[in-house]
Amino acid sequence: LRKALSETRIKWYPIPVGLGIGFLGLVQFYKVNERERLRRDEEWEDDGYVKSTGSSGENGDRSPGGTPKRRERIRPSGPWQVQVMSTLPLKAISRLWGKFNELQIPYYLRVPGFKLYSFIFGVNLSEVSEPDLHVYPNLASFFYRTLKPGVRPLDPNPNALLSPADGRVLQFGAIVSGEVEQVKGMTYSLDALLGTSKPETSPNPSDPARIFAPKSDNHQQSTATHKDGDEDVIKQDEEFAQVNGISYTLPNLFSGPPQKKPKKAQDASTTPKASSEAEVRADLALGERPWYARLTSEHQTALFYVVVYLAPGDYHRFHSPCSWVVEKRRHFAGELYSVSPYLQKTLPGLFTLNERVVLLGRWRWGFFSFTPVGATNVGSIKVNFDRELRTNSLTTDTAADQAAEEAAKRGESYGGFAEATYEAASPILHGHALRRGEEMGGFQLG
Amino acid sequence: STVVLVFEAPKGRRPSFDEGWLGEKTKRKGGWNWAVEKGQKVKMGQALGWV
Repeated sequence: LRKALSETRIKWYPIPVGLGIGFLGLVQFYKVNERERLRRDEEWEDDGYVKSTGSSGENGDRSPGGTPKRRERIRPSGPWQVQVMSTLPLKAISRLWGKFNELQIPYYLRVPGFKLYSFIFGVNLSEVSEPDLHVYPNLASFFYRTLKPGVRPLDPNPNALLSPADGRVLQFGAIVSGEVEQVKGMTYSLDALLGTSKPETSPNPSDPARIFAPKSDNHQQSTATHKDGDEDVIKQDEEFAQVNGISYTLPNLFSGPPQKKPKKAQDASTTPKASSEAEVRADLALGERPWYARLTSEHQTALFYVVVYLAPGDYHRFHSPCSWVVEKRRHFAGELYSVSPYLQKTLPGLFTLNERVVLLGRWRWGFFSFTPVGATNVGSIKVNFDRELRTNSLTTDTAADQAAEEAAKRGESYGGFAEATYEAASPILHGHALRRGEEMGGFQLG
Repeated sequence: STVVLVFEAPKGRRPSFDEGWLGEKTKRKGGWNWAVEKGQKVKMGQALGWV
């Protein structure tokens, strides 16, 4: 080696100019590409999306304006369990789980199977309405069981707010600065949970694919009409919307004359009976006193919240906690993470990520909202008085993607939810009336 | 699965001057009261709170 190094004659040659230019061009190209990628990432985060890797590619599948073309899956930050979970196709798993649980169980395996399930998850079989467990053909039907009449007596206090379901109270309190405190001090915005005041309307209620259709012209006209009106009222509206994150007008909120809404009713499958409507009307005390009477210091109100967690063995139908009127619903087709207390501790803003149905309305003291949040095992949320609602559905997911894409084409941001109103259910109450304790719907497997 | 309720309820009225301003009497009266504790198991129809 020494001999070769010392005795070999070194001969220098000039590098071809083309090769040098090519090298410098490659370096420059790499630099520009990297700079562009960083700029796109910043825009991506500004749009409220978390950068995803993999299939979306470097271009991120976005329109030239930087707006995402597709409803991108949000990758939450958190410990490794959360990271692993965020990579899984949770909605597909949930649907598969639902299909699996709809398989018919052999007749002679039903009773031992359901008794084993009850033993593991603590189901009280003496409360089940159907004493013969053979009647339930599969786990899905057993899971959505009904209870014997009278086993869940309602609290006699008419001013009490009832628990909507069997479960465990995870958190409750008052809402300060529009934020709901989650377990372990994690907070999330009320806007993120219930949606902002710019909903996506449904021009054709009968078509599920149109649920995620863009905002209609009627809504814009309505906004313009409001602006032409009394300036003070608009200011009050805006102030309240900022506080509560919901576009409620003051007269509407405080039991005054309801505002005419331009959106079409989504569904009024079951018109409430006259008796229940009268009962709810009496309870809401509509028209008995002017709305401004509620603004005195004696009647100052605040926003409160409570989170009730339903374990797998619990009765999975939910009931109305009070007499109230549901005016609209918002369906957020999000993800389906588990909502176990452990994950609620480790994953901040879990309720704002998961698929949920937000029912907005009013009760005798003002604003009232009821939000069932889905989970991986129970992704299907059923609302009895809303036949159009489809949760954990591939159709609605695709429609949401299309709506996001259309919004991107128009240069608008996608609100993330589909909204429908229940005005047609009752022309007097402008919503669907619910009595306290009345069954509203439930969670189904998958 | 989880159910989240967000609602408006009265905070209660402030005690009058005659009722006093200090100690326990400073608490608002006639407002919202919770009937549950964190982690408590509840049954459907049980009171979560009252006005």
